[in-house]
Parts: sequence; structure tokens; C-alpha cells
Amino acid sequence: HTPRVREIMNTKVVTIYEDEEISTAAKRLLRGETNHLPVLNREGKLVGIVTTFDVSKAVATTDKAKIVLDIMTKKVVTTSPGEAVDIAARKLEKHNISALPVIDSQGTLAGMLSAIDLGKLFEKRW
Amino acid sequence: HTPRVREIMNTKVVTIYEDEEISTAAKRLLRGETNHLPVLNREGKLVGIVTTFDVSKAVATTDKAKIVLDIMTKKVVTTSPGEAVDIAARKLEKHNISALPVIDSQGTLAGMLSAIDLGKLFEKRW
Ligand SMILES: C[S@@+](CC[C@H](N)C(=O)[O-])C[C@H]1O[C@@H](n2cnc3c(N)ncnc32)[C@H](O)[C@@H]1O
Ligand SMILES: C[S@@+](CC[C@H](N)C(=O)[O-])C[C@H]1O[C@@H](n2cnc3c(N)ncnc32)[C@H](O)[C@@H]1O
Repeated sequence: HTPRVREIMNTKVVTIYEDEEISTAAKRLLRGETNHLPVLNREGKLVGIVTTFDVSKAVATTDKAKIVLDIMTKKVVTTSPGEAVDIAARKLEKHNISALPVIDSQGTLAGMLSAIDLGKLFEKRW
Repeated sequence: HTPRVREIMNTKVVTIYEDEEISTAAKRLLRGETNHLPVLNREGKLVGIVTTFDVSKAVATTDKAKIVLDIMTKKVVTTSPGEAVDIAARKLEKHNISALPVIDSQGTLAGMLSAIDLGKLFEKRW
């Protein structure tokens, strides 16, 4: 059977609002032991993604970025709980990214699929 | 046949020396579009790994860290070109890390295996 995203995704998702400070994002990434935070607007809608790569980029460019909105990626590549894992895995590789927010049929953030989670597939297969 | 690390690893590896500045690491991560830099000492030996997570952690903790040595992880989890990919994938999941330096039988850095590379396995299988 073809594994689906829902079988290996992580449902405990740490998020951040677009108007929060970059240092708050850095603290939340650290506490969550993760590289990715889906970004929500104050109505709870997914409006971007901010990662340790973006925080590091702000260090590299020493620009005057202050809030998450200044450094986040707005066009987010996502997946859905029912998507086949090989399709999701190819999205990661094509865009050279390591996590996809999982959006359900109602448009709600249902979890995160990280490239690290692909390792779970090997437990059954080999 | 069981895929080996050498079949999916990336042989173009960007590295950094332990005595270089954190801002240099951030610039090299940005230019390399990567989250991981193996750290070498001046004799060319692997002494650590520094990632965008570590740079972001330095932002979160606003400590006085200056050089890569101050923020890198010293006990590096590695793989080898001949290791079975499922073994390498389980190392990533077990340690919640997303890349493994690939060390050959002479102890030389031969490449990097990233969790994103696991996506390549799906091209043949499905
Ligand atoms: C292109 S990747 C390169 C670095 C590294 N390979 C990685 O996986 O993060 C870094 C950029 O991808 C963006 N990014 C990460 N996940 C994303 C996603 N699901 N959709 C859109 N952009 C994403 C980040 O905001 C960051 O600017
Ligand atoms: C535990 S991970 C958690 C964040 C995220 N899941 C990730 O993949 O980076 C972050 C830490 O792992 C360390 N790290 C990354 N790759 C490593 C490796 N191959 N061996 C040892 N530590 C590594 C980094 O230096 C960083 O301090």
C-alpha cells in the first residue's frame, strides 16, 4: 500500500504570528527543537513559513529586519493528510526545502511533514 | 537491492573552519542554500557541525558567541558511502537531525547526506 502523509506527519505543530519579533521566532525554534515554524495571521490563516535558514539569513545580511513578516517566505509549499508520501517527498527535493505544512480539506493546519519523518518509512519496508 | 548512501548523497560539500566567525558561517549557509556546514580544524579534520539551528540559537540566547567553535556541535553523527540508506535514515530520526557528513574508509569527508535526499529514493520505487 502507498503510505500517506497522515501516517508519518507530526501533529504537534509550533506556530508563530507574522507580527512577532525575529528573536521570539528564534526562541520558539530552539524550544521546539525544530527548523520550521508555520506563520499565521491574527485570524489564524497560514500566511507564510519562517525557518532557521531565514533567521540565519538575517544574521548574514545584517539588515534591519525586525518581525517575522520581514523574513518569512510567503508562497508556502504545502501537502495534505491524504497525499502519497512519494509525491510529498518529491516536492521537498524539487524546492530544496525540508518541511511541508499539512493542510486539511477545511484549510486548517493539521500538522507538519519534515524530511526527517521520511525515515519512518524505512522501519516497515526493510 | 538495498540503496547505499553513495547513491543519493551530495558530493559538493561546503565546509567551514572552527575559528571562523559566526557571521561568516551564516553567509556561507545562505550562499550554499543549505542548513548544514561540516566544521574542520586547520589540519582538515572533521571536528564538528554547525547548522542554521545553531546560528538561530545564538540569536535566541544573545550570548557572546563569536566564532563557530562557540556554537558548533562537537560529537558529530556521521555515515559512510557504503552504509544502507535505511540505517542512515534511522540515525537522522533517532537524533532529530537532518544531515549526516559522509566519511570514507580513509577518514575523509566524501559528501553530505541530507534528509531531503531521501526523496530521491521514491523516484525509482513508485
Ligand atoms: C530553499 S531552503 C534552502 C535551505 C535548506 N535546504 C532547507 O531545507 O531549509 C530555505 C528557504 O526555504 C523556505 N522554506 C522552507 N520550507 C518551505 C515551504 N514548505 N514552503 C515554502 N518555502 C519554504 C524558507 O523560508 C527558507 O527561506
Ligand atoms: C537536534 S537538531 C534539532 C533541529 C532540527 N530538527 C534539525 O534537523 O536541525 C539541531 C542540532 O543538531 C545538531 N546537528 C545537526 N546535524 C548533526 C549531526 N550530523 N551530528 C551531530 N549533531 C548534528 C546541530 O548542530 C544542532 O545543534
